[in-house]
Amino acid sequence: DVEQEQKDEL
Amino acid sequence: MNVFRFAGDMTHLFSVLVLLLKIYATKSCSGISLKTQELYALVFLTRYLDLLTDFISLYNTVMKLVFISSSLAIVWCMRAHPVVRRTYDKDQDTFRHYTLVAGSLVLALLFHDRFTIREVCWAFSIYLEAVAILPQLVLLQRSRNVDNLTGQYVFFLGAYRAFYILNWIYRYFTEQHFSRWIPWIAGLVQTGLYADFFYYYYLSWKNNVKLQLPA
Repeated sequence: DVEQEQKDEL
Repeated sequence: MNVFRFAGDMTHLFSVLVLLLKIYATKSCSGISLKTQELYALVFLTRYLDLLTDFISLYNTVMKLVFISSSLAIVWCMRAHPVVRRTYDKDQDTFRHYTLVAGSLVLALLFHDRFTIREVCWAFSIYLEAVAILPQLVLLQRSRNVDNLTGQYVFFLGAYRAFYILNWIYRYFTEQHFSRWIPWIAGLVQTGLYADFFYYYYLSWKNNVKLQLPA
């Protein structure tokens, strides 16, 4: 399971 | 945050301000698609669920709140404001926008990062945003006279999408930020939808004539 990328865009 | 991302956010914010200004100053929403505005409200409400769980930055939080509240305010104005709602071109704004909602929901259920409510909602909001401008573009095409502010509103929305693509390209090379394929494809589709509009916007600007889209 890959570390989930943070959704830092709008 | 790089300059493209910031420029994208600012043009997005600017498009909202232009729209609010148009409605406030002219007390009219003629030429504006309520269907598109409702879709955007749904886009922001489903995408920014993370407001309740994550904190990324003050900037992110404020912008999210601005987009949610402004889209709801515009929908409210067009539906309920005693003066503004009478200027709504209801008969011309006939796009079946629920088909876009249904299609985006099916796509989100099929293609998402993880099968959780939040991730499916997020994917849904990405797909829906990609096509949410369609009712507005159809309405623009039907309106014989597009007023300047309405034209600028769509122009800034398109610019926002174009800057986001530049932002992803930049991040891809500088941060190894592999913005997943879901926003990439949806973003390209979304920006492509504006290509036609940009062309006619450019012509009207160059020739200094009122914007009119061919039927």
